[in-house]
Amino acid sequence: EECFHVKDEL
Amino acid sequence: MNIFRLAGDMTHLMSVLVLLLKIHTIKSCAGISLKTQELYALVFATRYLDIFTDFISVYNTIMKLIFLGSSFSIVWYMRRHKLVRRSYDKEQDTFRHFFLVLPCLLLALVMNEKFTFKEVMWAFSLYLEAVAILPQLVLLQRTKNIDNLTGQYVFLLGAYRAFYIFNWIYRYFTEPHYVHWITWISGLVQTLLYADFFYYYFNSWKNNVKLHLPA
Repeated sequence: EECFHVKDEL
Repeated sequence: MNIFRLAGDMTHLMSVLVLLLKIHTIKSCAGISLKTQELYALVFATRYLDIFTDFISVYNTIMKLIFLGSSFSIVWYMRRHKLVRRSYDKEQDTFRHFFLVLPCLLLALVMNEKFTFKEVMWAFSLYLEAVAILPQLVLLQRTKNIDNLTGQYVFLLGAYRAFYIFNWIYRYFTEPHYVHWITWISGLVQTLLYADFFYYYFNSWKNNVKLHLPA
């Protein structure tokens, strides 16, 4: 499973 | 963090500061679309839902607070401040932004990374940000003389997302698994919407004439 998208961008 | 993303965030910050400077110092919002400002407040409100739950970095949190605070205070200024609201041309700023919000919401319900409230809201905020500038661009076409601060504001707002595109390209080639179509397509559409504005802005700067968009 693709690593969950951490929303690190603004 | 890479140089493109930092440049993008700084450009975005500058666009907000230019607008706050204009509204706060000369107490005027002439040429500024309240509809676009309200859409941006909604974009930040739906994108930064996790501001208190997921801590990324001090920088990230501070920037989120700045964007949230500035976008809501600009809406407040344009709606409530007795001096500023007088310079708001309500007759010209007639773009029905509801017709932007609804399609973005429907699209977010269908196209998202995961069907959870936060993920749908996040996708919604990306789609909405891509089209949020439309009321402002329509207003610029209607108002004949575009003052420098307004022109600079729109230019910086468009430039920030262009920097982000370079950031996504950079991260795609340097980080495994970094594939986020929703972000990329929204960001590309957003930047393309500025294309003609950039064209006229660059020409007005090159020929040193007042920025004037064809009706």
